[in-house]
Amino acid sequence: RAAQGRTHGNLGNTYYLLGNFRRAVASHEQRLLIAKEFGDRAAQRRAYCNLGNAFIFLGEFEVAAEHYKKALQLARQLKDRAVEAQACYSLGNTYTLLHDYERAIDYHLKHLIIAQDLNDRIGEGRACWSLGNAHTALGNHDQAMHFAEKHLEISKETGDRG
Amino acid sequence: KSRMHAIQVDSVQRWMEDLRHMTEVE
Repeated sequence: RAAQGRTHGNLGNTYYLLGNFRRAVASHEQRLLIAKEFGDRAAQRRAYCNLGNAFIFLGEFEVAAEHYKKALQLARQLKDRAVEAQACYSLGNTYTLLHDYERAIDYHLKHLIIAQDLNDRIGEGRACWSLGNAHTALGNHDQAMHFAEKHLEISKETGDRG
Repeated sequence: KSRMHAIQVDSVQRWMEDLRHMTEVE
């Protein structure tokens, strides 16, 4: 049964990479079911994240957000700060796709704080870029400028010419 | 698909480009 779980996960990932997002979802849902049977929270977290990603490419952003929230909850339970940051970043981007910029800012700030705690300058730069864009969308030009300047500073430091 | 074409935020576009090749491996 455990091997079946891993196989569903591998199939889900393969369908995803092939661009077959409906089949990816079906496989990852099976993977999730088996992970729940075993009480395997790390595997549940992976399945929720993979499901969220697949729903993004299906254009079902609300459903993606619900899955990323489950992944975030599990990341916190597992006390894995890096994957917690990743879930926050995914939620920030998903709420941007939903044009809910206030929520997007909330999650991008959570991502920024963890990136700073973990001394992840690339993550911090991405958070600032995202926050600058969300504030621009809301017409908060002073805040947008603040984050654009931080993004520029970090990009110079990390050698990101783009 | 029309929703996908409406994406204009460059940081989100970049995230999606990366996401397309990202999987949580078993």
